[in-house]
Amino acid sequence: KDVIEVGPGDLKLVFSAKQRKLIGYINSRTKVKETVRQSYSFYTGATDIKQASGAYIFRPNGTNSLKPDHQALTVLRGPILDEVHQRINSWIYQITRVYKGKEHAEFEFIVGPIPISDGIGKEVVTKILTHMKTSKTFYTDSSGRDFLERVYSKLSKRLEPGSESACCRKLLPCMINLGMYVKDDDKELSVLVDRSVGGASIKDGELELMLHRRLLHDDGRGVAEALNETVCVQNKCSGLTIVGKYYLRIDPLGEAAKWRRSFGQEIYSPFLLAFTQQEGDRWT
Amino acid sequence: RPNTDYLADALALAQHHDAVSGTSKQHVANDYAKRLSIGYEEAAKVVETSLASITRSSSKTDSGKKCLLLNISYCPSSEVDLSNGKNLVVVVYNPLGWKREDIIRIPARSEMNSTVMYSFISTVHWLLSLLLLSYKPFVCSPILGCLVIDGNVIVKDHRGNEIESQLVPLLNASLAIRNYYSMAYLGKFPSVTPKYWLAFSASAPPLGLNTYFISSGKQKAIAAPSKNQVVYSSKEKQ
Repeated sequence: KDVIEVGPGDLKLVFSAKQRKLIGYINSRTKVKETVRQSYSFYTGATDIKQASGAYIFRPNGTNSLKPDHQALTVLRGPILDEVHQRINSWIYQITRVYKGKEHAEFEFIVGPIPISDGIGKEVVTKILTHMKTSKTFYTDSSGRDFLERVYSKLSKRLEPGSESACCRKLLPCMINLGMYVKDDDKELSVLVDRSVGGASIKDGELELMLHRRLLHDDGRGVAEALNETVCVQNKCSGLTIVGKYYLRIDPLGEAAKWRRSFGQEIYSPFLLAFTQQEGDRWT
Repeated sequence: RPNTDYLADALALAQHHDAVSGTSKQHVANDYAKRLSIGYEEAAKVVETSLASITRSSSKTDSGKKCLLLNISYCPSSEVDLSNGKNLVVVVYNPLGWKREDIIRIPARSEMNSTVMYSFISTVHWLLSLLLLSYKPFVCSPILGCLVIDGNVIVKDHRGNEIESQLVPLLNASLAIRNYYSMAYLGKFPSVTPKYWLAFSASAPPLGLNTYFISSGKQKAIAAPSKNQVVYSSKEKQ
């Protein structure tokens, strides 16, 4: 069948085998049920001399959505956790996990090396789309402290009139250190991250996180070189590959702050593990 | 000295938005990393000497081995071959002020590098051991040494009660990443590649410890707690 439900506990994620992606979120304990689509895309930045898109100035010149590869969607099920492996393309891989006893979804992403053989710098985002009516308002943390309200407006006031070309709206993603959330009349959708990323919500019910980027132009604001770091292994250099996680949860209105605060701390201070071996009663 | 001042300074510097978001020249990014690495090295000495004095062990070597990987369970010194009754002991420390339960995932591995040989041999041995009805997670053959078939391993808590665990196959992408990190940090490909994650639920009191024992298990009449995987792969044509 096309619809695959994943999750050993109250939380079920619904995947479409045909579209090979997430399409729904159901929590049988809190009775939350929401259409949730998750996808990847990348922005290409403006390259005109007057003001190129770069480290600080984000002037997207178009967005390219990435359809999951024809590779299979692989689901692993077990008593403790279920996993869904998706290969988005040759440089983006995602593992979605739902743990028994936990009511959030864990998304582990592996992005890179971002290809630049086409001569185009790319800023990679993952988008979470719902039908929530969020009136262009979203909330992002400020250095892990309070969540500040943000309202997305079409044009930034600071741009001198006439400098705006139709394609490139100045749209500065916020720096997210702990997470971001949106809410409507009865639900809150929260996303927590395990490192600083860019975050924005430019359409109702939609969140996007900028996970990784590789740029080929400088924006003339002080870095004075393109963000195009490489790593060399045995004299073969390639762009950076990043591995990270973010966590998604939808709660009834007013019940999400407790999870954001406590789980946010647990992301920042995970269990510390130490290993040793025991032979008989001798610990070594 | 040695003390952790240098690490503190390096961490303080790394709070700058350029360090947090990577919006800096390459040499500045390298400088942040270098300062953190120097600070780490010195802090590691502090840990070593203090562990040695706490455990009153004379030689420094007892105080454990250093592991530079982000995930220390990948380091060779944290690998234990569970044959001959050895246990892997996992100590879990909870740095937060409230009781927590979380899923621990550590890599389990097979002795063989080549999958073909591995799958061929294991099939033969698997059939043999099933015939002998004495399922063993290890089979040692004169030619190839011991194969960890990654079968039933048992996880017990500190009271000796068996807790539910699960073996999750480690699919390609994760392996690629694991090799990548080994190369990036150790400059060499890992000696063997893990084939599974062993997952189990661990809890720890506020600011407290807990200990878990992982040992090779015996097949039980009832389905073992770490059920084998049901793998579903949607194929395009279907």
